[in-house]
Amino acid sequence: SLSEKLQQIIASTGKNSTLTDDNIQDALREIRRALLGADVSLNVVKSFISSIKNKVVGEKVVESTNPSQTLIKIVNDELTNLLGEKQAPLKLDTNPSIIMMLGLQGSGKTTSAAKLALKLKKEGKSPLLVALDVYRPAAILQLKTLAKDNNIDFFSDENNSDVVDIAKKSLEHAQKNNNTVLIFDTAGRLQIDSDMMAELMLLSHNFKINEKLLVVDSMIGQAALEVALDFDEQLGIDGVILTKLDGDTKGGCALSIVHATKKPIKLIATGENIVPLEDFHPDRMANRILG
Amino acid sequence: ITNDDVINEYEFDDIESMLIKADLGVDLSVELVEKLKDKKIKSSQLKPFLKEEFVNILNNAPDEKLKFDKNKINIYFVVGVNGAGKTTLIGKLANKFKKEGQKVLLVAGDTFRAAAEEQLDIWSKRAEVDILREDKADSASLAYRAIDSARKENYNVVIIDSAGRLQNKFNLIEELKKIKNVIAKKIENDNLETILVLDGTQGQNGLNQAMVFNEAVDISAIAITKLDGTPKGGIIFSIAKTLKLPTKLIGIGEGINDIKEFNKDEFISALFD
Ligand SMILES: Nc1nc2c(ncn2[C@@H]2O[C@H](COP(=O)(O)OP(=O)(O)OP(=O)(O)O)[C@@H](O)[C@H]2O)c(=O)[nH]1
Ligand SMILES: Nc1nc2c(ncn2[C@@H]2O[C@H](COP(=O)(O)OP(=O)(O)OP(=O)(O)O)[C@@H](O)[C@H]2O)c(=O)[nH]1
Ligand SMILES: [Mg+2]
Ligand SMILES: [Mg+2]
Repeated sequence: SLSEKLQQIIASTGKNSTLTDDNIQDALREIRRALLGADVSLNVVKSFISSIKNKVVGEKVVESTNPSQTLIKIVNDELTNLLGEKQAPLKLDTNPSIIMMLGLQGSGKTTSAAKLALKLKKEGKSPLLVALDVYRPAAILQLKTLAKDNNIDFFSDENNSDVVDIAKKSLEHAQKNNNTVLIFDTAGRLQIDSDMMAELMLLSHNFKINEKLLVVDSMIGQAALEVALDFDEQLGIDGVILTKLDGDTKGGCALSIVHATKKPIKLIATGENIVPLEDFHPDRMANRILG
Repeated sequence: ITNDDVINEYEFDDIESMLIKADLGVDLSVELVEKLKDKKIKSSQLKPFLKEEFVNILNNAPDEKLKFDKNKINIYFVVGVNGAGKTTLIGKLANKFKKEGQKVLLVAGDTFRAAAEEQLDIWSKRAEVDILREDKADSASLAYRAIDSARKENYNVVIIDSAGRLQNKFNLIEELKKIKNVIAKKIENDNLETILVLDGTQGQNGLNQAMVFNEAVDISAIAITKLDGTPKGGIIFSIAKTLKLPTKLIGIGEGINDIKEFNKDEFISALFD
């Protein structure tokens, strides 16, 4: 683990285990290696390391009686702070409110949409799942099945390939049906696909979307930084849902995304079964990344 | 950099950055840059040297194409984590074989996820091939029956879909072993390729995936998807180096024709783009 490696580095100087210029370099290199190994994007790692370096120099780690522990604590605290405040809530202050799920292919949007609906139901809202993925084979059936199996209201317009039109109809349906929150499930797309990005922008312009949530697979690699930045710059995201955290990936993308976009990770998914989405805890994520 | 100039420290950093950003992983990237330094590679030799290194790393794995013999039954068992692109890959592969005149049977082995069978069914219609699907069926028995059908009805390609599963889910991996054992026992003179589908956008966890899936069901081929996005899929290098698993297929889009046989030189050139 990182803390063991740091202990070894500091112990190896043999000089009453204090932190010297030499072993600070080695320690920083080890921290860098751990963060890259956890899939934190390179540019984010570089800026993180330089801020740690300043803290190490500034915080008298050198004089501490247990420098490796102090160092690990600085890293953990800095990581936790950067990962953002605990529980950034969903802003659903209009009636009805609209949440739009968006992101790369296979990241977990459809599954998370159903889980989000369950969470909202528990909070006394009346969610409507809206099938706006008109491309993927059986996408509408997938969302319809999840809705039906979990007693969630559902809207689709099966032979309509115009997502703006389907969305308009879903709003009318929501009014009649007294749904207070609409959850738009959209097709997976590449942030470099201008036609597909235009579709999201069209939805964004035609409707007041309270929450644009970027759904990210926690296993994502170095691309996390540019993907998040690109989606945010083109569309403006309000928050992130990190999925598949029941896996054993370190999930360093969490740091890349928050550090780059300054948008919060609002919710997390930890399994295939449809249960309410859970809150994001920055301290737990920090421990996981440094694991 | 002027031709034949010595590479300076900043330039070494740039090279290391490029490798890390391509998801090669920090250890392999550092190792390659150290090699460049040790051998005092000049900047004009840089690209050819790196290309050769990449080829050497990939050559740790057997240099093989996807197994196929038109006079045998060719069985492809497709596995991988959730959302990697298995079902879509199967649709593309089915289409390719059908266009080459083969008789293809798809097996809807994901009996768990919502609309999984329907999704594969739509692909079977697009590729104009047959599909074996049955509500509430057990995946292992579906695979068993599919191979029986293949013998009786002269299919020479059988492609078996499976539910996505994360590698740390012990019970799901055990289930996969069971399906593989059933297939393995049913094989007579047939070809079997066990394909691990890897999401090209993922990071270092891909090595762990490959390790666990390989240990569980003996992977014979890697298929890496979503390379039409910005990520480079560099994880296949440590998979070739550490596990000696060959990459045989790549997915480059969501359309039925967006599949290619893996080509080392093309893949390596793309790293420099
Ligand atoms: N283990 C696990 N699997 C998940 C989680 N979230 C989603 N999945 C699975 O990941 C796969 C992809 O999920 P989807 O909801 O279809 O993803 P999507 O983003 O809607 O995919 P596209 O619409 O094709 O872009 C499915 O097998 C889901 O069951 C999670 O938190 N944990
Ligand atoms: N851009 C791009 N998208 C792809 C590629 N391959 C698959 N996809 C998309 O990725 C998403 C997931 O694909 P699936 O085939 O459902 O993945 P899977 O592994 O079968 O998923 P589960 O069965 O849920 O585990 C779909 O939206 C596909 O269209 C590819 O090569 N490029
Ligand atoms: Mg979906
Ligand atoms: Mg599938």
